[in-house]
Amino acid sequence: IYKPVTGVAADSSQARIVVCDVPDKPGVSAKIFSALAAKNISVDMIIQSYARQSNNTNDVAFTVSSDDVEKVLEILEPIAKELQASNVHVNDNIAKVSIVGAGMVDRPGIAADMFKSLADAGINIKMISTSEIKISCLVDKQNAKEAVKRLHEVFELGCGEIAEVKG
Amino acid sequence: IYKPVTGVAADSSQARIVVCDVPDKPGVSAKIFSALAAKNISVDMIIQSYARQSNNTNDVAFTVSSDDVEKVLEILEPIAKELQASNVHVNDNIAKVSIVGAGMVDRPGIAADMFKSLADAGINIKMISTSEIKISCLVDKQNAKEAVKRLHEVFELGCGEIAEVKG
Ligand SMILES: C[C@@H](O)[C@H](N)C(=O)O
Ligand SMILES: C[C@@H](O)[C@H](N)C(=O)O
Repeated sequence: IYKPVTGVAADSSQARIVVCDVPDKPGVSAKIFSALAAKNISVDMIIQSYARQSNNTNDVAFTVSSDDVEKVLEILEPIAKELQASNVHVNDNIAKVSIVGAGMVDRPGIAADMFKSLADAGINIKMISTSEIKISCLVDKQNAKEAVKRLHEVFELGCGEIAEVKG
Repeated sequence: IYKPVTGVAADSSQARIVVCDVPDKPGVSAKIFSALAAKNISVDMIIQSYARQSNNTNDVAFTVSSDDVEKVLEILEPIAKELQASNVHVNDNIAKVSIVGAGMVDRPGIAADMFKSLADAGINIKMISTSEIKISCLVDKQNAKEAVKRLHEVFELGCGEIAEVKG
């Protein structure tokens, strides 16, 4: 049978960092990520959503290896000050759970199925990021195993298809 | 020469929809996207960032074809009411600009280069979403052409490598 989803992956080695309430104007993200790149910090997910209408600020969120968190906070301190960020928020208790598959592009219900299977397990989705062939959700670290098990069942993947690799 | 970025794409056929201030608890995203899937609406990007600490609500943002906006608003109306969303915000003046390349994974500076080239052109980044091999930014529709031109230069792509396809 044809399966739109061909793999499930979980990665609990990362931490989420959010630079909160930065000005939503050109150059701000360039400043944040250039500073990190200059110190050779590898960033995995980058997520920026809708700007708060009221004061035209926005939050820039990203994930890095948990091992890099201290270094990242040092690098960001002067940048956050300069940008007048309200806070640099760190959450180390996260896991990225992803489903992958080239067949997802034309099937509208795949994301809904993923979200439903996490909801049925009582798992809160802390962040979402998608591309054509991959949907990633951040969940609390303690939910990663249960999430992978549920996704494995919902998308009918044989045991061999769980890729417990970095997502 | 080895190029980490192998293509630039722009897609101006989409609109961004944000369901604002929904409860940040399990099942909410499942409800929103199941309703859309039931009516066979194809969703492209889905982005949910960090929950506002104050009242534990969050915004769920996604993009759909501009042709589907009216249908989507009809489908979401009862859902937004049930979830007590503060607003369903539509922005039709957007373009998704993406860079793709399998070589990006191990190079920390690629995202920074992309953001810098948009900043140098005075282009504001309205949303960001990444995967290992792709970085997508939403910009105002009128900036799409300039963004693609700048990215083409920064990543030294020959003219033939611009993929003006749906990103
Ligand atoms: C918030 C940040 O992304 C800003 N909009 C920028 O373009 O850099
Ligand atoms: C906001 C929404 O994503 C919620 N956290 C959920 O899990 O469905």
